[in-house]
Amino acid sequence: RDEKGSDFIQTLVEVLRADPKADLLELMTEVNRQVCELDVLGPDCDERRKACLEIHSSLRRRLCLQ
Amino acid sequence: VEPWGPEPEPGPSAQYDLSGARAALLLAVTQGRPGAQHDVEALGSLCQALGFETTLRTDPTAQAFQEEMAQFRKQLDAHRGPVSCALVALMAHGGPQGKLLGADGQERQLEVLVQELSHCGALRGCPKIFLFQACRGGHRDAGMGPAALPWFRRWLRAPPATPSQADVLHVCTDVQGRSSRGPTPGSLNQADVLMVYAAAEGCVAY
Repeated sequence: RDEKGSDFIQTLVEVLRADPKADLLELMTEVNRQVCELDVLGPDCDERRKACLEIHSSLRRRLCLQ
Repeated sequence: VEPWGPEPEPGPSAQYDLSGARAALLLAVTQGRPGAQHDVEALGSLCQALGFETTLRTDPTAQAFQEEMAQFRKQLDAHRGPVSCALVALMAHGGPQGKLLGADGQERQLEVLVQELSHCGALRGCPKIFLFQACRGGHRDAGMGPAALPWFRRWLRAPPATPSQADVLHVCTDVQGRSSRGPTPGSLNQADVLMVYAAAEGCVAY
């Protein structure tokens, strides 16, 4: 986050900008896929770690922002 | 009798009607979170590109988190034309069990903030998107590496480590942590919500 922002927000922005017409729930799955692929070095931590999003949805329809 | 309000249009292609106004609220604690400004700028720019009227507040106290949510709800309810979608991004330090820390170090419960919009009349039946960029505990996930695979799969191809919480689909028939009595007839407070957390419960968000 120190250098370019958090993995989640930066990946989300990148994925939504690339395909804003797609269903948001599918885009979030893609964001999660990309975040899960990253190896991260957190503060006070020398070993590589993993992160995974958690997505809760009670949407009743497809949600396409464009 | 339709106790849950209008049914969505049938068919897999049914979409939310987003022809009305869209509003976004970005609340970000940047103090003690180096680089958080990059997220604020990127998300603010995206929201504007997607047609959201965007309100940004940086370094809110715990109390201000709640006040800003209440103000946002009031603005939406007072909006002249129809509102079709709301997006709220909460970016701060956080802890387990839905704790969010304001710039003053005081805590607020995420659930309380989310519920503020659940009672927004202008958003009834409209999608409400919540993005949470915050830690949810101190656990650092080392992932499940090739050692967790059968020997023949390791021999064939060693895939990269996967987060231990990945690839889980959890379907609930009731809303977790809420009253089992269900919503008031004529409304559906917990429907039409998309919440995305940057980390699994108990884990660090990077």
